[in-house]
Amino acid sequence: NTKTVVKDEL
Amino acid sequence: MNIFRLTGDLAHLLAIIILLLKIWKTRSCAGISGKSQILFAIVYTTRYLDLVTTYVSAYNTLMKIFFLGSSFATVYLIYVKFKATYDHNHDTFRIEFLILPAVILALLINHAFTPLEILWTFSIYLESVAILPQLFMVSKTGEAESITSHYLFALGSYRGLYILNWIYRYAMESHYDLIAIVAGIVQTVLYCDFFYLYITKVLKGKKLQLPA
Repeated sequence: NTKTVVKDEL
Repeated sequence: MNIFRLTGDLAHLLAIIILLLKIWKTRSCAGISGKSQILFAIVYTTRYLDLVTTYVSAYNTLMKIFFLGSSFATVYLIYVKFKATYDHNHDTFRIEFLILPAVILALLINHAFTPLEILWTFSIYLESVAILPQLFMVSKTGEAESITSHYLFALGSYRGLYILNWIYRYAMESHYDLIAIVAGIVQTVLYCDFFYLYITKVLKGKKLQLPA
């Protein structure tokens, strides 16, 4: 699994 | 927020407004794939579940609400209000062929095996191919009205601009999301053929007509 990133995009 | 992301979002917003206005003003959804619009409604619903769990900004919240509301409104206009004008004979793409692979891929390749994360990933995969029923419809009828072409151009530009945004963010913030990037590239590539026709025909005042 790749790293989890903050979902600040639409 | 950078200029690429902002213009990308605005192109997306513009695309949705063009489509809604076209349907509303002409009282017709001729040439529009209801199936693509159903897929977009599924995409926004599964992606924006975080509306109730995570607050990012007022901008983020308002845009999400707009995308959700407008996608359901579009589906309503096509399948209920202007149902008689819906060209279902030409809208024959089997959406289960897009939904099922997106589900399987989301279960296999994701950032974390949690319900919200898998639904988000599913929405990213599904969005990348959601326009296919519409492009299939255009290729089947061999033409598209200018307004439909403008809609497709704005919608295609949106993910293309997001790619520039991701390059910018990687350079400036070392921020990147491989799932979004790969799916976004696939999504943009699907429009390339259309972009070519749009620039060589529609912008020169001709109707978008495919060679027989």
